[in-house]
Amino acid sequence: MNIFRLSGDLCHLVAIIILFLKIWKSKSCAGISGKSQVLFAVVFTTRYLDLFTSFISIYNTVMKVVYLASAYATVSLIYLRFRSTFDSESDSFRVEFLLVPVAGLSFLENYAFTPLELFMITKTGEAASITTHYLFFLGLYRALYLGNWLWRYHVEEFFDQIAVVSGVVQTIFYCDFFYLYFTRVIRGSGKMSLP
Amino acid sequence: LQSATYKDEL
Repeated sequence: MNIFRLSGDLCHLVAIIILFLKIWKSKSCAGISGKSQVLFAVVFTTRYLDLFTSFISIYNTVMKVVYLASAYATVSLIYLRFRSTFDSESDSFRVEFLLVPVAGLSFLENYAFTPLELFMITKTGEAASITTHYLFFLGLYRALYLGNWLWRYHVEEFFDQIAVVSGVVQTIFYCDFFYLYFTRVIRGSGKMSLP
Repeated sequence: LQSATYKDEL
C-alpha cells in the first residue's frame, strides 16, 4: 500500500458516496447515465469475482464488497426507486459501440470503466455541479493510480502491463473533463456547460 | 523488468 493507492481508493469511495447522496437527497437521477452505472456494476462483478477465490487482505475484501454493494444500490436507485426522474432520452450511448473496441482490445479488460457521464455531458452540453464533483473524484481515483504504478515500479520493480495500459486509457478519457472542471466549475458559477 | 499481476489493487 502506498499513498497514491490509498488516496485513489478513497477518492473512488468519495465519488460513489457523492453520486449516491445526490440521487438520494434530490430524489432525482436527472443527468446521470444509468447505462454507465450498469456497466460499473458489471465491471465490478466480473473483476471482483476473486473475492471467492483468493483472500488478499481485510482492506481489499471490505473495499470490494463496498464497491459492489454501492454499484448495485445506485443502479436500483436509478432504475427502480427514482425511475421516473431518469433521463433515458439523453442516456443514448450505444453500448455496442463500446463493446467493439473492447472486443478488439480485449487485453484491456478494464476498458468498461470509462464513464458514460462524460458522453452525456457532450450530448446535453451540461452537468449539474454535483455530478461534476462525482466525475472529478472518479477521475482523481484513476489519476492517483498512475502515481501508484510509478511508485510500485520503482519500489517493487514490478509492473502489470494490463493494469497500467488500461488505467492510462481510462485516465486519458478524463483529461478534457479535468480541463473543463478546473476552468468552469471551480472558477465559474458551478454549473458546467460546454461552449 | 519482471511482469506481475497487481491482484491486490481495486
